Amino acid sequence: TPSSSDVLLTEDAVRRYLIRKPMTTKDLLKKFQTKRTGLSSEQTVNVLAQILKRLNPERKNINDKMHFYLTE
Amino acid sequence: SNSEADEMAAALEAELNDFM
Repeated sequence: TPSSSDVLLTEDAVRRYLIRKPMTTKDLLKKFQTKRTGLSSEQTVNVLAQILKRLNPERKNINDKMHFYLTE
Repeated sequence: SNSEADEMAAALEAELNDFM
């Protein structure tokens, strides 16, 4: 059963992270670890891909790694 | 594990590259 410590992989949660600071795909995946969301790896990848397609964040390279970010 | 995280990141980037 869900508890208050559960992490929800939602568009709103992703938006809040990307407004705060640029993040790589790995940074985002760390925020929504399967053991915290209860989703499978495949579900996590699919849901996060759909959310990022909708949000269509800006991209920039930092230390040769592609980062996503949003402005308010 | 770290390699699982790498695989997930690669899968996610592959999905996004088709779009972006």
